[in-house]
Amino acid sequence: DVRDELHDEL
Amino acid sequence: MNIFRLTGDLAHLIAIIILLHKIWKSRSCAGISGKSQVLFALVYTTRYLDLVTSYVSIYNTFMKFVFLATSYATIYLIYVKFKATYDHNHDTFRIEFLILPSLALALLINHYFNFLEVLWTFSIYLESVAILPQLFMVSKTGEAESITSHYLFALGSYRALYILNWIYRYATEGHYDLIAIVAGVVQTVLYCDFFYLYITKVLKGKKLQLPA
Repeated sequence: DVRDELHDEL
Repeated sequence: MNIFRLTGDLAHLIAIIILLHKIWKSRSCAGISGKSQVLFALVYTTRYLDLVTSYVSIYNTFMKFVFLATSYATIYLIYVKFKATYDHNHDTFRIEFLILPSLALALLINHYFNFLEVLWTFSIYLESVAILPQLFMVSKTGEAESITSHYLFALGSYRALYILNWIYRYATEGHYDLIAIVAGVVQTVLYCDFFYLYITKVLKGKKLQLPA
C-alpha cells in the first residue's frame, strides 16, 4: 500500500 | 526508526506530559492557550484516521492513541474541569485564519487527492501553525511561567528533531516527503524566537519575559 510507505511517521 | 525520530517522539511525549502535569498539579490552566490545544486535537484527529485503515507498527499505533487521548484530555481540563482558570481574555487568536488556509492548501497541494490523504495533508499544514495562538498569548501577556516555557521548548524540539530524522532518512533510505519537510521547517522556524529567549533567559533561571 503506497499510503503506508508515505506515512509511517507520527 | 532512528535515534532522531525516537528522541523527537519522546520530546513530543514529554511536552504533553509536562503540560498535563502542570495543569493537574496547579489545578489551573492559566497561561495556556485552549485554542492551540483545540488545534492540536484537530491535527491528531485528522492525521490518525488511518488508525483504522493502515497498520505500521505497535509503536505507531500506541503513540497515535496516546496523542489522541491526551489531546482530548487536555481540552477537557481546560474547557471543563478547570474552566474557571482558563485565561480566555488573552486567548484571542482567530483560529479560522489558520484552519481555513490549511484546508485550502491541503486541497491544492497534496500527494493524492482522496479523503484520507487530504485530511492527512491538512493535519500537517495545520500542525505547523497550531502553536501560534499559544505564542500570541505569551506575547500578549509579555511573559510565560517557566513550566510553560519547558513545555514549549519540548514541543518545538520535537519537529526540529524530525528534521534531523528526515535528513538521516534521505541519506540512508532515499526516503523523503516534501510536504512534511516544508511544513516541519516552517513549524520549527516559528519557534526560533522562543528558542532564543528560552536559552538566554529560562535556562539561566530567569522568567521568560518579553521586552516591553
